[in-house]
Amino acid sequence: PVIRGFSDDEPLVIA
Amino acid sequence: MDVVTTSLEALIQRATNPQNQKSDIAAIEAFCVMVMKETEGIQIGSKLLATHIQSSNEFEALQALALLDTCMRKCGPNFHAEVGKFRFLNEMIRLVSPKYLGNKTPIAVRQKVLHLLFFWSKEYPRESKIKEAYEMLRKQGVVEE
Repeated sequence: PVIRGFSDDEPLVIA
Repeated sequence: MDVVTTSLEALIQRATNPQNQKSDIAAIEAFCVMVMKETEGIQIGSKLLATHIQSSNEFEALQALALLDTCMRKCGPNFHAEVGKFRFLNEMIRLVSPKYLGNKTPIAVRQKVLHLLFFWSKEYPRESKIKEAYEMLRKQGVVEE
């Protein structure tokens, strides 16, 4: 299973 | 509400006040110092900036973008890293994207946002998400070459 790293960010919004 | 938040809020209100006849240099300086010196100053300051650049008052939004630009120049790599997150960049993207607020945002504000993103993508190459955001805006046709 992919261990989801804790990334304190969100995905890029597409304009 | 903690003292850092209330102080930063008071300072950004002064620095971006639509009634300003000229830049409130003291408030701008004090805001940058607090952002750098206080714990959580970067997180609180960047959140306040994200809010104020979306002001429906064009002059307030432009002064907030100028304050953001000043913080990028003065507050160092930790501030660059905070602005270089999609969480912050998305606020700027929504301002210029016709899918979000783009059509309501004054043209001067849209142009300033795009100029800042372009300049930062060159000035802060380590913040690769800034470049990624700018390239996306170009691909989506939001940026006229």
